[in-house]
Amino acid sequence: TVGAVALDRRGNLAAGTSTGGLMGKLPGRVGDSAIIGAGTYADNATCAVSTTGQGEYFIRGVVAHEIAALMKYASLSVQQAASAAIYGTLAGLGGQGGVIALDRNGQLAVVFNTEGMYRGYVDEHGHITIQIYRD
Amino acid sequence: VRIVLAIHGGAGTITRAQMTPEREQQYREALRQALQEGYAVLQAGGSSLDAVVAAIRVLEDSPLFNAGRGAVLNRDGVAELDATIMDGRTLKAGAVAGVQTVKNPILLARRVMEATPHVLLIGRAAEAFAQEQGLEIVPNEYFIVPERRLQLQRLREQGIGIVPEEASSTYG
Repeated sequence: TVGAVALDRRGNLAAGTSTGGLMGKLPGRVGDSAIIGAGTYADNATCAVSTTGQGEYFIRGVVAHEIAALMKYASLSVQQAASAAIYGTLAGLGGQGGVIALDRNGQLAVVFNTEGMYRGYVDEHGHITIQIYRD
Repeated sequence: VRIVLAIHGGAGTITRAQMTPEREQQYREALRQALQEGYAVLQAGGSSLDAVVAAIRVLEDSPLFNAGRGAVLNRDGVAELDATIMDGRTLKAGAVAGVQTVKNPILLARRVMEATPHVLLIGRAAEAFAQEQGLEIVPNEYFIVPERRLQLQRLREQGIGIVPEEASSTYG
């Protein structure tokens, strides 16, 4: 799975996700990447989210929307909300994966409960950071 | 300092012990290229939607990631692709699932969002819509790289279940 979240000069957030799903999946299986609120979500009032991992669990936990909901209704920061969704909801269901979530102030949360996740980000000055492993 | 664009590939059992320096460099270059393409859009005053699409297209075209070319295969050895996009300003969204011939599913998801009253199109109907919209169509073989064929073969040989509860590994 691949995904991206962005914040433009007008303060607008967007999120996108694209995937081939699970190796050896049953034909016709649809994962969270195609389900709004499960693997992808964006709302200028809260954050933009893209996820990767075991899609069935992200669907059951409605993980992407939960991050936005925790920010909206519980006033959590994007980092707190993303951590709660991955280490709480997703892990609680037995799922594994990760998330990138960007709020309207340009604060980024990168959370995963696996050994690694391919990831990177660029700041407003064009400085690029790329990471792969947990450390 | 504000972050303006972030991207991800798959999450899973990714450790230094499993990665050669050459392979790691390939991943880093692909991720860097995706960030540069997306950032260039934002720097030119483009929208966050355009930046997201620009970054994801790079990753879909790279054989390293499980999306577009390089996608994993279903039980029948076919690449079936899903993609979604969402606009935080309007809460509009577009998605496609189970497409097998659309080169860049993220472009199709965006057309669903912008050119239909719907959110999700699937399978053959989604592919017919892609043709109507003039998107690039490719044979399914375009998406399939030798490494994925081998992975599916190993999966079959090991008799590993395909539902998450039974799988010993995932591919994001």
